[in-house]
Amino acid sequence: MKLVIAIVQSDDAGALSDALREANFQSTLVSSTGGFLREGNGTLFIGVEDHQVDAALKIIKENCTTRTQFVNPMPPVMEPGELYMPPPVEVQVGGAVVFVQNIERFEKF
Amino acid sequence: MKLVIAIVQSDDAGALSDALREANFQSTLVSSTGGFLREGNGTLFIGVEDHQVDAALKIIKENCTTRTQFVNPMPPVMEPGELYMPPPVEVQVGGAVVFVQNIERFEKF
Amino acid sequence: MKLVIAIVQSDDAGALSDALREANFQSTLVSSTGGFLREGNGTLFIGVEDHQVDAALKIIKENCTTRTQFVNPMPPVMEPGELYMPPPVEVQVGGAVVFVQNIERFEKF
Ligand SMILES: Nc1ncnc2c1ncn2[C@@H]1O[C@@H]2COP(=O)(O)O[C@H]3[C@@H](O)[C@H](n4cnc5c(N)ncnc54)O[C@@H]3COP(=O)(O)O[C@H]2[C@H]1O
Ligand SMILES: Nc1ncnc2c1ncn2[C@@H]1O[C@@H]2COP(=O)(O)O[C@H]3[C@@H](O)[C@H](n4cnc5c(N)ncnc54)O[C@@H]3COP(=O)(O)O[C@H]2[C@H]1O
Ligand SMILES: Nc1ncnc2c1ncn2[C@@H]1O[C@@H]2COP(=O)(O)O[C@H]3[C@@H](O)[C@H](n4cnc5c(N)ncnc54)O[C@@H]3COP(=O)(O)O[C@H]2[C@H]1O
Repeated sequence: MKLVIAIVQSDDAGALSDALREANFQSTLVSSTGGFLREGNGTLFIGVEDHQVDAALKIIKENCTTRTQFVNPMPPVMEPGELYMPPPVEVQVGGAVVFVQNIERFEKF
Repeated sequence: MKLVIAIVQSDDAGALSDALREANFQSTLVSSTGGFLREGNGTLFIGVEDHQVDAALKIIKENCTTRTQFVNPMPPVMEPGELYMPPPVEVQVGGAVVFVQNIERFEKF
Repeated sequence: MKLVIAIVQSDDAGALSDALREANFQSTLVSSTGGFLREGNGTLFIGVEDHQVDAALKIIKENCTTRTQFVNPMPPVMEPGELYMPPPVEVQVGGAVVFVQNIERFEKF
């Protein structure tokens, strides 16, 4: 058995939990904080059989890869009657950092 | 040294911490959420000497095994004067999922 | 790659995160509770290259070692006009418990 530890953005943690559940993977989510941005993120602990590690990593990749999103910046304050919609801005979101470790023994009580 | 990671129900986490302490095991509790039921549970990290793993697992088993409890369901809403107490219902509670991993190095500062 | 897990006092967790960041170590902080004192502490997960383990442990040691601090105890309640400042008292603070584990595989998505 292997322990897959995936550190993901808070926004992706729900979708990832769902996708893992649908593929019959069990997981446990812990709230965490990034050391650099000091923003909340999520750390998932996923115990999987040795032969399932690649399948679990594929699900993490599909649901959490760093991607570009277009967001509409707040329009600047204008004089009444003036209207200006700034163009959407590209930002990077998502991403996953994944550690795979060995589990020497597994028990269920 | 080994790291024992025990995922237990929130209600059992306190009793388990007490039992470990009485047996002179040190532990650290982290709040967590189950991937399936999305309910709060507890994840205990317990660093133990190699020869103490079985003793620690025995304490986890004694305090967290899945067991049947009888609970009184809410009585249905009745007409005034009528009284009906539904029979107690059997539910499953407790349970522990336990991973044992190797620790290559241990330091205390 | 190795996973360094450091359990430190809450007061030291911020300074330690800063010191790690300045040395270009990445880390993730999880809130936790000690099994004995039942007080809040912090558990840091730090993935480091094999050859950087000693450098990471040195930073943890410098920022979290158990040390003596002098604190001013609350002055006792006195009669009006009386003033008595008890001498400062020595208390132990800080400390770090550190586990180093192997990481078999590391991925970034
Ligand atoms: N080796 C490791 N051990 C333990 N946890 C690890 C780790 N590598 C990454 N993480 C965790 O994953 C989160 C995302 O990391 P990522 O490298 O994708 O994304 C990082 C990276 O792109 C950037 N970053 C981090 N440190 C940096 C630095 N010293 N200089 C420039 N950019 C940095 O800021 C993003 C957010 O970092 P943050 O620390 O808030 O959040 C991190 C941290 O919680
Ligand atoms: N796809 C599915 N279909 C039907 N029933 C399902 C299911 N997934 C889970 N369950 C049931 O729901 C219970 C609660 O799961 P949950 O994920 O909320 O809470 C879990 C989770 O937080 C953790 N856990 C269990 N196995 C794990 C693993 N392999 N990796 C990480 N965490 C695990 O331990 C808690 C208790 O697990 P336990 O197996 O005793 O009890 C499980 C299991 O009986
Ligand atoms: N049975 C006992 N009798 C007398 N004194 C006792 C004791 N158990 C603990 N202590 C003392 O209380 C301090 C706080 O323990 P606590 O469990 O709250 O907080 C602990 C716990 O969260 C964690 N920890 C220590 N050893 C651990 C282990 N083997 N596994 C998991 N977590 C551990 O590190 C924190 C600091 O530990 P540290 O050893 O520096 O400091 C410990 C120790 O000096």
